[in-house]
Amino acid sequence: LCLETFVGDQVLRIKTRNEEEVKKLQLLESLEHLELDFWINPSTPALPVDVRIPANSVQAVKAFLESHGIEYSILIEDLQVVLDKEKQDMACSQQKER
Amino acid sequence: SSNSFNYGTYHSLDSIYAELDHLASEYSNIVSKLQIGKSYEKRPLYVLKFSTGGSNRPAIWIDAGIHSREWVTQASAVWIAKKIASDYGKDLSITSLLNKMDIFLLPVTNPDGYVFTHTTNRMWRKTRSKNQGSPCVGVDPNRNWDAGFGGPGASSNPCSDSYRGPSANSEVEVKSVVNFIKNHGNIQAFLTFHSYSQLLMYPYGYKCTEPADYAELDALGRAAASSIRSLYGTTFTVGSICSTIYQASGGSIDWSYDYGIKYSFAFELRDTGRYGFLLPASQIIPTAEETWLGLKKIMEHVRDNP
Repeated sequence: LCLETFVGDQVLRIKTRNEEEVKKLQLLESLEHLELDFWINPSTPALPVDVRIPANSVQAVKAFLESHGIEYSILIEDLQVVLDKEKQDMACSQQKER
Repeated sequence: SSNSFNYGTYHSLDSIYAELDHLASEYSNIVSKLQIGKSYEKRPLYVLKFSTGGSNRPAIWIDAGIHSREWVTQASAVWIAKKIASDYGKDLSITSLLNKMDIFLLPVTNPDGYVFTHTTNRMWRKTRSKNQGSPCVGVDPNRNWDAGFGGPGASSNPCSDSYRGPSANSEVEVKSVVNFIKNHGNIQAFLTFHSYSQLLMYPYGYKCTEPADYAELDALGRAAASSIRSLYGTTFTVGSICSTIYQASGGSIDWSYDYGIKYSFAFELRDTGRYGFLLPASQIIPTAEETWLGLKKIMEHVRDNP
């Protein structure tokens, strides 16, 4: 088991405006080859959807959203950068404890 | 001593388990450690029992970390354990509660997943059980309870993060909790911690109809959310699982409610998505502090409305 890295993975926040857009996201969710990880699943239009997108799928997903006029913003630009910081903070804190 | 434990950082499973021992030793008059089972990879499932005596008293169940990547929940649970133990005899509310009831706290419901998030994949959510006929590992333990099992909002695909498992209670982590609750026979509240989204939810998730105790649960949920907000202004949305997030079957509080435990609530702790599962350690203590206020509000209501 090697450490799984998330270099270039992004977390997008997607804002759906109607049921039709929710259905589009559910369709996206069903596309297994994209390997999307929904941190918050598509449900009702009022709630934003947060989804982690592997680096290889980022362009495809953004193109899908843009072609359907679905609004999104980037919550985490590069997940690995945040994970590295978390790891560093933990190591630092453990060092201090010692 | 638990005084040397840093509650404001994330810890390995070994370190959390060592801290449970410290707490049980330091507060041996009210805290004891029980093992309610073993995980798929044979790690112990430890519960802290807070009790001032009596036999089979009414009790409150609290668990955290059923989804392993939700690190703030396990961390908050350990902080809350210390809070309950150290407040007994000092805080009137918790003292009167423990003079009447017991509290059971399971800080790491999914230890295999938790270890996996530390060693291999920080984003792991499920258990680590092998799925026959599939290369994919793990079951979503919060889709595995016997409550509308296999219905909407749970996947039948072993590779999905919300895979429900081959059958209800197939996961030993779930089955161990179910057995414990059933064997105890006098659990009055079932409270579970998740993150993130800042929600306080009651049943149902597997269906979109209101529970029989809707009015009381909704009012209590709102009172708890108001207590949470009173500390740092953190706002929690209150409602049924189906109305606040989405229809999801096989969830723990649906099972506990249908089993007869009226006060069944699921907390989704901080934040609302700025960091999500990667909540900085600097927010652990504020999160635990505000959660404690909401938890206390619910526990007081349970104490006063047996």
